[in-house]
Amino acid sequence: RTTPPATTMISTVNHHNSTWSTFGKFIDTSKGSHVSGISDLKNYMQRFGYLQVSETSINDEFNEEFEVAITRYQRKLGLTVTGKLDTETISQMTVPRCGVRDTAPPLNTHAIQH
Amino acid sequence: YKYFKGKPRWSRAMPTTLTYAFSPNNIISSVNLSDIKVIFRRAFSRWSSVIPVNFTEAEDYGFSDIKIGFYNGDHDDGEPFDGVLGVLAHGFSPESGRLHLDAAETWAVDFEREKSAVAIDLESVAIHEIGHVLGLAHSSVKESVMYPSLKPREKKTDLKVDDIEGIQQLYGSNPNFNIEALAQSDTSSNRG
Repeated sequence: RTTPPATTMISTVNHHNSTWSTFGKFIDTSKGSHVSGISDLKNYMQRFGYLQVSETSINDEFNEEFEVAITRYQRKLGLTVTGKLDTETISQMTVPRCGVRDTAPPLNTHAIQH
Repeated sequence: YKYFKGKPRWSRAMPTTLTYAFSPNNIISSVNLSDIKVIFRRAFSRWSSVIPVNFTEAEDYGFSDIKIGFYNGDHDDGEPFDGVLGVLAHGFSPESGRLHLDAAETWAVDFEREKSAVAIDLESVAIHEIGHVLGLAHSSVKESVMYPSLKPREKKTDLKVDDIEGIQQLYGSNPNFNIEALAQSDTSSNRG
């Protein structure tokens, strides 16, 4: 008999609404990757004050701007700061929460350059 | 603890009384109104025990300082609710006084009575949102009531030192408040 493959469990399966429940599939996604649905995570980050980009530029690319947003999120919520979509971070994102944004949106770097 | 930009607070002289009322048109039927009122009275008293602000329920919703209501989806304040779980509630910074809860949640006043796996403790959320209405933003301290998330069936109703220091920086201390008693109580709970 073959050994079943190891699986990663997160403890949030029943703790989320339909939008955030899909976040589990992004665990271990890293910078430079292009994964369908990452834009939902970017919208989450935008909503709670960690990312500030125009709605039209929110895409499925895991770029540097998004990595910085994750780092800000981890620091603000007392998580281990890795800049990555690790299990701890994704689990935290799926927990129900207050709708008030956590932090003032970051300054738009493009605006600064101009 | 953190504050909103500009550190807004209720500007009247201390000690003072703020009135609150429930929207007659935006209430839920799954929990008795009398139970909701008991929960909010207790939630307000948590804050009034540490600052020189009293809270009293008003009959006249239109003229109350703090306006509480349960809403579904888009309710015309630019912050639509999203159905079961996800976003649970939001409170506006001083001196707006608006405190909105997502009517789609399974609100619980007693987990012995409400067995749902997605039940949300109304008192914990009420205490958190009152913190916003008074001027506190989200804290990074996980144990504090002003931490932004709350799991289903979780209760978080005791103000922590982080919450108390933050709110007392805005309004001063209730003369009857004793920080040492709180510290002892925390130690006892930890032992427990």
